[in-house]
Amino acid sequence: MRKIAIINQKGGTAKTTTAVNLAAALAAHDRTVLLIDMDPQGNISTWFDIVPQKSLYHVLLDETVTPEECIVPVRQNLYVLPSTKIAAQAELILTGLPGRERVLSRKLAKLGGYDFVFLDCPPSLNLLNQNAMTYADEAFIPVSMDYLALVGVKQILENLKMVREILGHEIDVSLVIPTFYDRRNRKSREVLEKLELHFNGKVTDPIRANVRLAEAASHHQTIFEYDPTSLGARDYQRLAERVLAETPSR
Amino acid sequence: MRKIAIINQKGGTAKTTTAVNLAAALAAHDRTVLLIDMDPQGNISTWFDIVPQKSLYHVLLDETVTPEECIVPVRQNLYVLPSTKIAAQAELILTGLPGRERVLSRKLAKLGGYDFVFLDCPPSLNLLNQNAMTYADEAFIPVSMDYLALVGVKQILENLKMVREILGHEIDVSLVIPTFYDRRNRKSREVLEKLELHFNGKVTDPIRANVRLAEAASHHQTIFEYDPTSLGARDYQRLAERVLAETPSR
Ligand SMILES: Nc1ncnc2c1ncn2[C@@H]1O[C@H](COP(=O)(O)OP(=O)(O)OP(=O)(O)O)[C@@H](O)[C@H]1O
Ligand SMILES: Nc1ncnc2c1ncn2[C@@H]1O[C@H](COP(=O)(O)OP(=O)(O)OP(=O)(O)O)[C@@H](O)[C@H]1O
Ligand SMILES: [Mg+2]
Ligand SMILES: [Mg+2]
Repeated sequence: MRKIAIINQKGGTAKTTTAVNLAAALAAHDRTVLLIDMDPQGNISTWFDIVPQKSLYHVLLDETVTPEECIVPVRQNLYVLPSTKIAAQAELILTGLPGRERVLSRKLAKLGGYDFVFLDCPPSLNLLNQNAMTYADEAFIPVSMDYLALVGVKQILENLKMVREILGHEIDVSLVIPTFYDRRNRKSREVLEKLELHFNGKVTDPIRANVRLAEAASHHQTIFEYDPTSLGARDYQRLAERVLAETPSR
Repeated sequence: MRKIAIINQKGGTAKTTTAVNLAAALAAHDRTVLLIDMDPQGNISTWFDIVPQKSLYHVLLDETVTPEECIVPVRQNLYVLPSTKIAAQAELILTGLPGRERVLSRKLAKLGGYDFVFLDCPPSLNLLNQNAMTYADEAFIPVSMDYLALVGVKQILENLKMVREILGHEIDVSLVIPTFYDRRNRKSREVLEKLELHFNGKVTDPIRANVRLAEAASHHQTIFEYDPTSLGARDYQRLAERVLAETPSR
């Protein structure tokens, strides 16, 4: 079971779009995939049009609730552990708990039966993110093709280092995923070059800017349902193939 | 002195881009403007290429430090109170303090001498943002032309309501600023229509999608310095004129 945090504290770099479409592509390849929404914005629930009863908040703070009770099937082979805005309260309550950075990994210790678990992380440097980073073994980092996002990458690497050194949990960057790529735009090419220089072979083929990706969310569909021939569908399909190629066989 | 939070917990809606360019346009109109960076990402400092000595963290948590010591002039009539990544620690320390939502307004109580104070807020629902909301009297909400950002607007209104009702501080939405607008794109027009329906006269003319705005940041320039004839420069100029028209004369 691969446990992967999709994380970048810079806002709007396509974390949720990557989480949903990559998970959907892998599910279509007959892998069982769980999406955990770590973000109180609850964009995963909005995307799949689910109104959660029990959510991340209950998993973290209610000893009587198991993760399995909160998990909702949304497509074949694709499941969601949703979040709601009360998860923002979890942040304040967690602060006072012992082992506050590891509550999620304690609660999900027995969770199994999936090929992939993806955590869609909020754009922040908070305890919810630390909980995601101490549960996941790997990080995928979507980076949009802009200067402020590029500058933010250094920050993520420091956060992961902190998790390794101070919290004693091994998590590494597996993939860096360029998003909103537009090859006609010099800035896009420059940012991509810098990422490839810095991360060597970990940088995937870029996800191109494609308005169909944004439209799919408003139709509560994955890109494969909304427009399977679009650039967005092809790019996320290619990303899924790369992830599968790097996944040890079961 | 107008105290205005530029806020939206959805990531990447152009909060920082709006804060920098609107502040610059008003400074060029001979108003004195302070930009407070509430975001541990420190994108305001990155934009103006400043390496802060003292920052928001010290203002919030160090009783011996005054705000004036941390404020840096960056352009004529334009000043910055910078943030650094240690502000993320402030979040955890603030949690344990009495009156934790109002530490900023306590610390800035004597701050004066500016026509405008803008707070560039992080994309989250945390204590730093609550501190911004109990200091500011008004909120400007940049909303990008996409479905997830539109859904997120409801959340901001609830947060502001919480500040009014639970924390007893009056803060209202003054302006809703559509960003990344592309009139060729149906989604843009639809989102803009929905905003105008919901917010009546508070929705400004849109800020159009314009790559020059993104390029300006990497050159550490405002849009007026980088490309004064660009769409971005014209749109932020028009926004500044609207803000000035609605500002009681001194
Ligand atoms: N490749 C792309 N081309 C065009 N639009 C995209 C692309 N990827 C994402 N988007 C759109 O950009 C917006 C931001 O994407 P998304 O919400 O996935 O980012 P995020 O990193 O999850 O944001 P947050 O920081 O708020 O969690 C959304 O409207 C989404 O539909
Ligand atoms: N109108 C626009 N047209 C094109 N690019 C833009 C526009 N406004 C902002 N950008 C670019 O989009 C990216 C996101 O903008 P910005 O960082 O200002 O958003 P933000 O809301 O402050 O993000 P965060 O949620 O991380 O604080 C930046 O690279 C910026 O340069
Ligand atoms: Mg997201
Ligand atoms: Mg910002």
